[in-house]
Amino acid sequence: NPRESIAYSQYPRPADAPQWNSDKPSLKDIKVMGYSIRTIDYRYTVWVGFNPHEFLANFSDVHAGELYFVHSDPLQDHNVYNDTQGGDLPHSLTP
Amino acid sequence: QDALNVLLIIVDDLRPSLGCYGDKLIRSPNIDQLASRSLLFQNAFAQQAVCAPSRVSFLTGRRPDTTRLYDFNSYWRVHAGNFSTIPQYFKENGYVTMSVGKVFHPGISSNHSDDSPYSWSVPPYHPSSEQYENTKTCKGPDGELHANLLCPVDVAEVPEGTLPDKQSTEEAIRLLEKMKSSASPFFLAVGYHKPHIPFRYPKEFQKLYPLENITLAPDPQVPAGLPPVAYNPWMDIRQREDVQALNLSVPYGPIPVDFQRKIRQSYFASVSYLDTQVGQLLSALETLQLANSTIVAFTSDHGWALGEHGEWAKYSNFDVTTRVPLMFYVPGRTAPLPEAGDKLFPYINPFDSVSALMEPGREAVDLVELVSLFPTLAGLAGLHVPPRCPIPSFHVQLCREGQSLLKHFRFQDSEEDLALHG
Repeated sequence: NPRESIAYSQYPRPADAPQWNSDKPSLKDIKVMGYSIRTIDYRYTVWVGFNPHEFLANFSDVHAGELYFVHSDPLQDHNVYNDTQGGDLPHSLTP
Repeated sequence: QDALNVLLIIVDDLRPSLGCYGDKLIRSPNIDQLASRSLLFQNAFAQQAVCAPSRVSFLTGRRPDTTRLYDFNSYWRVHAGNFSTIPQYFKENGYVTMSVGKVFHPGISSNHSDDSPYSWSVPPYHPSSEQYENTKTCKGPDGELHANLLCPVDVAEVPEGTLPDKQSTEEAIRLLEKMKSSASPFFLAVGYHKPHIPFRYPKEFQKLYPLENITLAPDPQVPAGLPPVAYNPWMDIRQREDVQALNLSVPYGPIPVDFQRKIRQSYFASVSYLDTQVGQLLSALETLQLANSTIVAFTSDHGWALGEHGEWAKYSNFDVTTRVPLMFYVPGRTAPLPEAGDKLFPYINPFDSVSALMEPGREAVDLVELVSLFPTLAGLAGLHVPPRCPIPSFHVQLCREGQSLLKHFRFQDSEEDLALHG
């Protein structure tokens, strides 16, 4: 069932705001990791605190989030993550 | 039954801007022709949208959190674990494995050796003209030579009178000729450099994309709700002389719209140039009577933003940077073997306006991942599919974190595929 297929991606960042090394941070400078879950219906991303020495992502330390629904927003221009905060995001969407 | 050969074509920074992915603007007849003989995955995604981490991930079959390569500065065998690679696995199964062009990312992440000797039976080939890629070989409006982002060239005038991907195609064909008489099966990986920046391509390809036909991205503004951490400030293209001259503000620009259209024009022209290289390679494979015994896999390491969300380059989690072309031609399975005298991969000139619209091949819409390349190629070649990795798997040399895609090669209309099912 295509609905069951999932693709995971990730991207590192050195800080919450864009800076000179945001595109290609060295390992030691990575402070945030963006983890994405994609399905046929949506892309859900959380940008979480990351410890480059322990290689540990802290999913309790969420810096930002993105949620786009493919059908209504195929180009991913309308982030509805914040609209869904406050607990009513389906539990199945959280990593 | 003789083992099937494998030709793995990896294209640097190629997003699915191709005719076979529905892009009506792009002239990519040779890749479209390959797609019409293949199983094409409509929704394939890279695990990280930047060269070395993506390549090490799919060539080892492990996710970046296992290779622990998020930048360019470590070699997984030293830094994370002694993980086997796809070519290494084929080599250990009796294949002659060869690398042409950019397969592993050069430098530390592949031990300054393209992971030789583990992965390759012979020293990897790198085109000599690659050394000029980022030098001042682009003729500017002032008639001087610059190191520009936009770099349509007269090939006769550039150093060595050739370009890296042309040399790679020649070398790959030379290796195919050598392997034709070999008793061993081969695994040949060909890594093309374009459309990676700089957009340095034979200038005649610009004619395929008159500037008046080039639109902006459908959503060229930075979205209001985009968290700043998610935005990629495209610092690499800003280093190029022609972009520097625009005096753009950091981090959001924007780039003047006429220059945005020129970037898009040159990316598309680079794609059509790349298509001719793939066309020559596949035509030679058939001329050497190897097309009936060779699996062809075609993909890229990640996509590229062409102005969407006010972004350029890769370096993000957006679909435009993570989604990649992925297709597999399997002789006699994704397409019937050709009748005597028929051809599967005749070269098609993208300048021929009459090149017929290509019949689409088989397609799969399920979301799949590049990390599935390892188990899928192993399975298609009839090798044992490596076991799934335990978590964690740093101590495990051979395993895979991606699903095998073999289930997608079972086509309703052909009972012989049940064999694959078995």
